[in-house]
Parts: sequence; C-alpha cells; structure tokens
Amino acid sequence: MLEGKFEEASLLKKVVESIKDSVQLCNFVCSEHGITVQAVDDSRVLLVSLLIGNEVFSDYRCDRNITLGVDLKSFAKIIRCGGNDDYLTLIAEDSPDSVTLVFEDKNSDRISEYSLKLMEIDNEFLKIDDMDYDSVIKMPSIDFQKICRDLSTLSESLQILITKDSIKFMAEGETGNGSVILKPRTDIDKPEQSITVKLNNAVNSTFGLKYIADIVKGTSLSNQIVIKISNRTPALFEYKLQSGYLRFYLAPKFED
Amino acid sequence: TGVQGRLDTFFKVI
Repeated sequence: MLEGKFEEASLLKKVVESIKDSVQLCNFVCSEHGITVQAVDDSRVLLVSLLIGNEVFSDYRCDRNITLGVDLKSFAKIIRCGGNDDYLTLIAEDSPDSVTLVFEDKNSDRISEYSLKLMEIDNEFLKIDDMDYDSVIKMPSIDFQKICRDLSTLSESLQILITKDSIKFMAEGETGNGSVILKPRTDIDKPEQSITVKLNNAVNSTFGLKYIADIVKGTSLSNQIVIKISNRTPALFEYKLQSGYLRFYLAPKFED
Repeated sequence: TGVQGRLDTFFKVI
C-alpha cells in the first residue's frame, strides 16, 4: 500500500504543472525510496525524469512497488481542487484501479477527497547512463526562463555557446537576432543568484525553443537550474528538489 | 535552422 503525505500540496501541483504539457500519459512508480516518473514526449525529442524522494514527504510508506498509470491532464484538474497550503496525501492499494488524493485544510476541519482512475500505460524505458558532459552550468532558474522567453520572440532555435568565462545564448530569426551573454559570478549573500561554469570542452549546441518553453515550466520548483551539455548529444536540464529532482533531457538540433 | 535530433539515437530503449 502507498500512503504519501505532502506537507503542502503546492509541491506536487508544481511538478504536475511542469510536466503535463510535455507528456500526457505516464507511470508514477512508487517504491520505498519515493516516486519516480520517466516519460518521453510524442516527438521523442524531450524526456522527463522525475524523482520525488521519500524525504520530501512528511509521512511516507510504500511496502511494495506500485505503479500508478496517470493521465496528467486529468490529474492536473483534480490537483487544482486543493489549496496550495493544504496537506495532500496520496493513497493507493497494492494493485490499484485508482489513486486517492486527500486534501486537508490546515486552518479548518475541511477535508476534500478525490479519486483518479488509473490507466494501463505500456511505456518503454530509455536507459540513460551517467555521462561526462563538456560543460555544466548553474544559474538562476528565473533568469534562464526570461532569456529563453525573450529569445523565443525572434527564433525557433536557441544556440548556447559556453567557454570558460562566458555563457552566450543566441537566437537568429527572419526579423532580427538577439543574444545574451552571462559571466560566472559568485554571490555570497544570495547564493541562488550565482552563476557557475564548469568546462571540459567549449560547447556550441542548438535546441528547439518550443521544447525549452516546456522545460522552463519547472522554474518554480527551484531557484537554480543546472544545465549539462555536450556537443551533439542530449542536454540535461535539472531542477533540484529538497530530495530528488525534475530532469529534462533534450535532443539537440544539427546543421543540415 | 537545423535538423531536430531524436533521443532514440542516443539512448537505448529497454
């Protein structure tokens, strides 16, 4: 049996809102360690990988592995019914047909209970080995979101160039071009404002901005985003959770 | 502006 209680419903709300436009049907695999999701978008360009570690929950028990096949659009509708600050408990039997969501308002005795029918989802799994990346950058997630949104007004593609002392984001379009250059900086008082670059090799990679527009929906999950890039291989965009992560793997674009 | 790559090219399906 699964019983996982979130101190605040807002965390799961944010997670679902962050991935529901990238993937619709996915298996939430629950184990004693927490809940994991891996799913690929229909175009097979973007992969979502989620771990909600058991330490995120104020109470958590899962005696044996349970898979919850969830339609995220329906899940999102139900989860919006609860308040952000409510306790949220997920409950499922060992071989469940449905998952129950219990919202408890902390300021009153109101308890709301919803159940979502589950689906049999036959999704394949992509094996992702640990890789040595050419470059790892860490920067404020909100800045990355703004840069991508600004440059998406000009182009469908975002070019990222990384050298040891700068990160350059570029977009070239029919109406004009744009670029934003960032330099590494350490902010001792506000570490979440820091920008770091670890470089093994200089990077020059290009990505579709429509996919990046989906990735940056994870911005509210973490102050910082970690971007790991190698030339000509998928990049990893990561928002760290208190225990766990939301990762997106995005295949690059190539020159014709 | 380039050809969009696919994840299947890089990751093994299991």
